[in-house]
Amino acid sequence: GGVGGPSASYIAPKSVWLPAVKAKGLEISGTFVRRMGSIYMEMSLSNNAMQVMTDFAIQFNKNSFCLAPAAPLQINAPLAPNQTIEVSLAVNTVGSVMKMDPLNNLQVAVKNNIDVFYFSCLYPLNILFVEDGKMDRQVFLATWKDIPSENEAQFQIKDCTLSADAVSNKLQSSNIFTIAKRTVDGQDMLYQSLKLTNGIWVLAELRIQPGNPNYLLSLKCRAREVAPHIFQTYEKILKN
Amino acid sequence: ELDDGLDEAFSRLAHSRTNP
Repeated sequence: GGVGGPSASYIAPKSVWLPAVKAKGLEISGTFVRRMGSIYMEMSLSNNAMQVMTDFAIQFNKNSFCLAPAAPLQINAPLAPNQTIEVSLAVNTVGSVMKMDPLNNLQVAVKNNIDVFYFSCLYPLNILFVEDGKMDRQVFLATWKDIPSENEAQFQIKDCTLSADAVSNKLQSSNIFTIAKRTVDGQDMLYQSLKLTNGIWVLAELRIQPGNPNYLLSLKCRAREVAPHIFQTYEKILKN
Repeated sequence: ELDDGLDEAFSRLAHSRTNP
């Protein structure tokens, strides 16, 4: 949450990625954020073992959107038993590509002085929504026509009571841009665009009917498999 | 505001989507 403005994009709460029982006492919980155009993996590392932990390092497996650590994991002091530290790892998108199932799955290896540990986590696709994702209006109209209807996916966003303008503002904080708004038969139709870090564009039509808490989201994208993940991020952003 | 015909095009799109 927090106050409005361009830096208030949606951040999921931290979840446990590596339970201590699976990692000889090391517990890692984390989340992903996009801040000022950069992606960060924010983690809490807890030492639940009886010995000091040192020599931390992190690696990602190849993944769908080329996520890779932008720098080594910076942990400057040994992690004492019962100690927890917060770490923010800068992440870039110039790693190697390998399509994962699910698409947003990230396999991570973490080592310390005790052993090497592996875990998987899921990142919300909104960390990949770039700041220049506002499509030119003419290009939007042409692209919307050009993408065949087989590539249109529809989803219901349930139990949402925001106005069309509140929806636009909230989504824009997460780099989903409203290009046009029309009211037809009392329904607000928002035309929106976003662009992923790998250059994939997603076009959206969000239909809001007065008195109806269920919005209809139509997504058009040449890469069809991203649509369910985009829907999930719409839900999270709007319900946050 | 500059009328480049796009405002009208978006109106047509919205109408076509609500009354296919």
